[in-house]
Amino acid sequence: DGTQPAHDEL
Amino acid sequence: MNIFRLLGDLAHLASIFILVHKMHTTRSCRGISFKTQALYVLVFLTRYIDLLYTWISLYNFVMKVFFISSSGYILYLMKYRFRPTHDPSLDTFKVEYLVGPCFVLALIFNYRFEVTEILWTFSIYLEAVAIFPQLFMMQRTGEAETITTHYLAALGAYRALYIPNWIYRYFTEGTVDPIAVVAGIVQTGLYLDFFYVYVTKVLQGQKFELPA
Repeated sequence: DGTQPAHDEL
Repeated sequence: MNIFRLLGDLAHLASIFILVHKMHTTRSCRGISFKTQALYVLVFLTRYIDLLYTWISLYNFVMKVFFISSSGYILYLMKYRFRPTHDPSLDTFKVEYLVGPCFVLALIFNYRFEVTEILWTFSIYLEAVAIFPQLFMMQRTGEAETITTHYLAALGAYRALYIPNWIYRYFTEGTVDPIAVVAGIVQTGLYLDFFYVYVTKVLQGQKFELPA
């Protein structure tokens, strides 16, 4: 699913 | 990683060190809302549950472990070590008014209807408003120790610095995270009033006092 932002922040 | 995000994370780290330093040097947690600090523990536990199944980077891992453990340590200090210096009669904001609506919002507005995704979304919404009990407490007492205002300024700067980070990421990577962005703007907005008094009073060497 490419629409979901990667949760790569804090 | 860009400079805004790095500075934001460093401001977040700084805020925690300032808070712990304040408690140790004054041997007191006076003026600090236990409820706000407890909400941060809930925020970190629900957001960083991905520690169990995702690897992003060493930086990301270390920071997440630090935020979970330091927030737990702060609760311990307030609940046990400096308990007599905490006055619950000043810390009266009803946290259920924050936790309930944030959870409902997370159920409605999320990227995917999955347990971990809903917990992540919940943590984003809750973080945006977790400062309310702290601000409410200062509103009641009408003042704050200078060190407490430094803590709040660093904490507010953290999410404010994430905003240029999101703008930067939009232009360099084409990525947008609408949930984080909207909540982050709300979160920063809640500090505007405080920032105004901080800059015009505390940074000029005056005490943080709200007009009666």
